[in-house]
Amino acid sequence: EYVVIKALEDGVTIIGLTRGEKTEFHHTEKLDAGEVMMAQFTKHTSAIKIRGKAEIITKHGEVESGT
Amino acid sequence: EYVVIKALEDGVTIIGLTRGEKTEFHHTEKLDAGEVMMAQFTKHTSAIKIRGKAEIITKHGEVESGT
Amino acid sequence: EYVVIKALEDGVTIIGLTRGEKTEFHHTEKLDAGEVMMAQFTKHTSAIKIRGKAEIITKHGEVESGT
Amino acid sequence: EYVVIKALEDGVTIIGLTRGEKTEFHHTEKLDAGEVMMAQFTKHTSAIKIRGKAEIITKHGEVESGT
Amino acid sequence: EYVVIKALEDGVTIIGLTRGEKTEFHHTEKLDAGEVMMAQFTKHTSAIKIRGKAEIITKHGEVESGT
Amino acid sequence: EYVVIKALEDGVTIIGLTRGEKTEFHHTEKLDAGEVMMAQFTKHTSAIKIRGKAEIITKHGEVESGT
Amino acid sequence: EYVVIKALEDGVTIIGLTRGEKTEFHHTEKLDAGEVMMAQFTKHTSAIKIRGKAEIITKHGEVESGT
Amino acid sequence: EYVVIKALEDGVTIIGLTRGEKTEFHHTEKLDAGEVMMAQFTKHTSAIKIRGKAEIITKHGEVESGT
Amino acid sequence: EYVVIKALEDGVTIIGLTRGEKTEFHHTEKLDAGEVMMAQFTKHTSAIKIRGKAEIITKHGEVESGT
Amino acid sequence: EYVVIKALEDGVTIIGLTRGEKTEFHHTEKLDAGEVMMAQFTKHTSAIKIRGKAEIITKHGEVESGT
Amino acid sequence: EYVVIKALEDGVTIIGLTRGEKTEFHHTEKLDAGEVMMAQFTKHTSAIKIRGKAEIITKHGEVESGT
Ligand SMILES: N[C@@H](Cc1c[nH]c2ccccc12)C(=O)O
Ligand SMILES: N[C@@H](Cc1c[nH]c2ccccc12)C(=O)O
Ligand SMILES: N[C@@H](Cc1c[nH]c2ccccc12)C(=O)O
Ligand SMILES: N[C@@H](Cc1c[nH]c2ccccc12)C(=O)O
Ligand SMILES: N[C@@H](Cc1c[nH]c2ccccc12)C(=O)O
Ligand SMILES: N[C@@H](Cc1c[nH]c2ccccc12)C(=O)O
Ligand SMILES: N[C@@H](Cc1c[nH]c2ccccc12)C(=O)O
Ligand SMILES: N[C@@H](Cc1c[nH]c2ccccc12)C(=O)O
Ligand SMILES: N[C@@H](Cc1c[nH]c2ccccc12)C(=O)O
Ligand SMILES: N[C@@H](Cc1c[nH]c2ccccc12)C(=O)O
Ligand SMILES: N[C@@H](Cc1c[nH]c2ccccc12)C(=O)O
Repeated sequence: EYVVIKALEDGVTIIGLTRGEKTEFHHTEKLDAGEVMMAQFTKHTSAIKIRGKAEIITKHGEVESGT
Repeated sequence: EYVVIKALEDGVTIIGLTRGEKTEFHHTEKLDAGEVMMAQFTKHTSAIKIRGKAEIITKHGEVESGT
Repeated sequence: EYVVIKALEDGVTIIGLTRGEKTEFHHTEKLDAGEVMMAQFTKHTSAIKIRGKAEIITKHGEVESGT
Repeated sequence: EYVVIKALEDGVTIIGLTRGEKTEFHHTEKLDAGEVMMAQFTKHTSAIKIRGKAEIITKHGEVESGT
Repeated sequence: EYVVIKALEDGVTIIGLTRGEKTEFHHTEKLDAGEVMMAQFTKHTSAIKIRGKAEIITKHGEVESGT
Repeated sequence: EYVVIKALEDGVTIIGLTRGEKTEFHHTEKLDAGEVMMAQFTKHTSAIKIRGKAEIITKHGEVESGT
Repeated sequence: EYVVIKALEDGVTIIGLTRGEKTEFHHTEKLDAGEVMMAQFTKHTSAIKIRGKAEIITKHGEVESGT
Repeated sequence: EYVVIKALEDGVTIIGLTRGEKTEFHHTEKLDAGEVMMAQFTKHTSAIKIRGKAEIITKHGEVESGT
Repeated sequence: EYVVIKALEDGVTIIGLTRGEKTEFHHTEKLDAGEVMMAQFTKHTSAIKIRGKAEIITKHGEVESGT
Repeated sequence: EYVVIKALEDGVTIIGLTRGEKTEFHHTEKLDAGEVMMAQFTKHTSAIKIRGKAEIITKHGEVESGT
Repeated sequence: EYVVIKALEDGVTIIGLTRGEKTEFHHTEKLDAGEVMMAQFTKHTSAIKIRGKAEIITKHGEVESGT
């Protein structure tokens, strides 16, 4: 399972939250406008949080983050 | 299996409920308007509760939380 | 496998029934109007009962509880 | 595999029949009008019987019990 | 795998035939008009026979028993 | 995998052929008009033969036996 | 995996060919007009040959044997 | 996985090629016009070659051999 | 997984490339016009190359080789 | 699971991010205009980042990177 | 999983990139116009790069390489 994220502005952040009893931020990836990241759920990542304006494509359809 | 949640206002909370005999809140993630979170069901999370106005996309379709 | 439940009034209850030889209530989660809960069938939960007015979305389609 | 049952009148009963060589009633859950129950087939339940007026949603479609 | 059977008259019988070298009747469940039974194929049941007027819903579609 | 057979006349026979090096008849089930049988392929049954007028529903579609 | 064969004339033969290094006929089943046989591929049968006029339904669609 | 082959003329040949480092013909089955063969890929057969005029039905669709 | 190849001219060659660290030709099968070959990917074949005019049917659709 | 990337300009970079507790760049592949790369998620790659103008085709649909 | 590549000009190259910590070219296959290659992802190949004008058919659809 992976999700596709395209930054629509500079400074979009993709945050990986830890799998397990504790839920913390283990990695933040910064994207500039136009950059695309495809990220899986993994042994270490069981939730993903996105800040800033981006197009997000998942198996359940598309959604746009940002205000 | 994961669900996609987009906050439509500030202060939306995504609550993870524990898997197992006891059902308790193990983590609460706060989202501000526009932020998106994708969260899996996991070894520690067998139910997810959402408070505040948000767009929720699951494999069974879309629903909007909030009043 | 999980189901999606959106409370359409205050005081909606989601009851988890135990898996195994005995069938008892092991947890009751209260939802206020607008709150959404996504709950899995698990090692401890093999049946789910809902009281009060709610929108219920499952893999077999939608149904509304309440009178 | 689970089925969704919405009671359309008071006193609907959902009966679990035992898995194994013998077939007996191991649990009867009573539903009042509007209440919804989602029940799995399990290690202990290999057949489910429904009495009274109810809407039943399964993977093979919908059927209404009762006369 | 389960099948859904709705009795359309009193006295409908659902017969479980044994799995294995021998084929015998191991259980007969009687349904009255309107009652619905959902029955799985199991370790002990590899064939199901239905007598009387009933609506039968399976993964291959619907058929009505009875003359 | 199971097939659904509805007898359209009295005296329809459903024959189970043995799995293995030898192919023999291990069971013959007689159906009267209107009776329905759902039969699986099993450890002991790798072929099924039908004589008489019946409606047969399989995953590949429907066919009617008999002349 | 099974195939469905309906004989459209008397004397239709369904031949099972052996699985393994050698390919030989291990069983021939004769069908009379109207008789239907459902036969699996098995540990002993990796090819099936049909002679005479018959309707053959497989997962890839229908074909009619015979000239 | 199996393929369905219907001979459209006499003398159609279905050749099984060996699985493994070497690729050789291990069996040739002759079909007369109208005869149908359903043949699996197996432990001993990893390629199948067809000569003569025949209708060939596979999971990827239909093709007719022969000139 | 297998592909279906129908030669549209004489002298079409189907080449099996070895699986593993090295990539070499381990077998070349010649087809004459009208001949059809169905070939699997196997323990020894992880790529297949086709020269000459042929119709090639795969799970991703059809393509014609040759100039 | 793999993704398909076609460079629409020179100097497109495809970056592999490490799987595991740490998230680092383990490989950068440069593509010139017109070149196509198909890349899997692997034991070592759990996220892929793309810079520059490219057409990206995934199981969730298409997206174009670059500004 | 395999991809289908048809060369639309002479000198098309299909490059296999190594699976594992290091990413290197382990094999380059040259195709002339009209030649078709079907190549799997394997234990040794976790990415495939294509140079020159070719039609590429994958499970996600078609794309044409080359400028
Ligand atoms: N550490 C949590 C992260 C998480 C996943 N899904 C969630 C839903 C709600 C809150 C937290 C989570 C877990 O692995 O389970
Ligand atoms: N602790 C419970 C949480 C839960 C999951 N689904 C539920 C449905 C109803 C009530 C509680 C639950 C469990 O793992 O089973
Ligand atoms: N304890 C029961 C709960 C149950 C599941 N499905 C049911 C259907 C009917 C009655 C009870 C049930 C079991 O695990 O099997
Ligand atoms: N005890 C039976 C219950 C049952 C399941 N399916 C049936 C069909 C017919 C009669 C009984 C049954 C069993 O586990 O097999
Ligand atoms: N005892 C038989 C019952 C059966 C299943 N399918 C059948 C078809 C025909 C006759 C008998 C059967 C078996 O398990 O195999
Ligand atoms: N005993 C045979 C029965 C059989 C299954 N499919 C067949 C097709 C043709 C002839 C016989 C059969 C077997 O298990 O393989
Ligand atoms: N004995 C052969 C039978 C066979 C299956 N598919 C074939 C295709 C062609 C020729 C023979 C066969 C085998 O098991 O492999
Ligand atoms: N012996 C070869 C047969 C084969 C299968 N697919 C092929 C494609 C091309 C050439 C030969 C083959 C193998 O098992 O791999
Ligand atoms: N020997 C290579 C063959 C191969 C498969 N797919 C490829 C793609 C490109 C180049 C070579 C290949 C392998 O098994 O991996
Ligand atoms: N090292 C991380 C890489 C990663 C995958 N998905 C992510 C989402 C967000 C941030 C980092 C990641 C992991 O394997 O889990
Ligand atoms: N050696 C790398 C090759 C690779 C696969 N997918 C990638 C994506 C980006 C960069 C490199 C790669 C690996 O197996 O993981």
